[in-house]
Amino acid sequence: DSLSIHQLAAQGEVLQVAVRLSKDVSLLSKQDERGFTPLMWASAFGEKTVVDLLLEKGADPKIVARDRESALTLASSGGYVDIIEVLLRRGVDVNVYDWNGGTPLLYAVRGNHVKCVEALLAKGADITTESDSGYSAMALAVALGYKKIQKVLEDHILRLY
Amino acid sequence: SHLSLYTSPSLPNITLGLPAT
Repeated sequence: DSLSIHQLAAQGEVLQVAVRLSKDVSLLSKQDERGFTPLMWASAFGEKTVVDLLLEKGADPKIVARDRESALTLASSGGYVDIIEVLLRRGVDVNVYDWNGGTPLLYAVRGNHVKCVEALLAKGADITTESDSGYSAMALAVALGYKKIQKVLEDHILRLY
Repeated sequence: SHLSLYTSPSLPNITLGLPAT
């Protein structure tokens, strides 16, 4: 039973996470060697119940890791729309970027996660942002041949103008 | 009990395998 708070969060062990936090609430913001918090681990592995518990206990969703990874980008990359929505309701920056020039929208497109793309666009994701390698969300969808994503992006652009 | 450990989360390279723009 010596799993770290990060492993417990990732493995969805919500009761054990609650017990650890009751003994040491500072674990909420404990960053591992790469700067990842328990909230980031839970978001990356789609553990919505743990995400809810950590936020309820006061975890800061705006913390970014060493390469500027965030709970939102990890949830977007993993395709966890329910976690994306709860994080956005907490006021995280929908356009947070990391050192790869990645944004939640670009990771959602890369993962072909249609519902995540829709949820991010609905909360103001910037469709013009490009990755370091110069790909916008649309260029990425076209290059990857993700037709549904392309359609969602086109419809969004039409709504904008 | 056997402890199974999850690997640390990581983000993919967004444009891996795509031509440079």
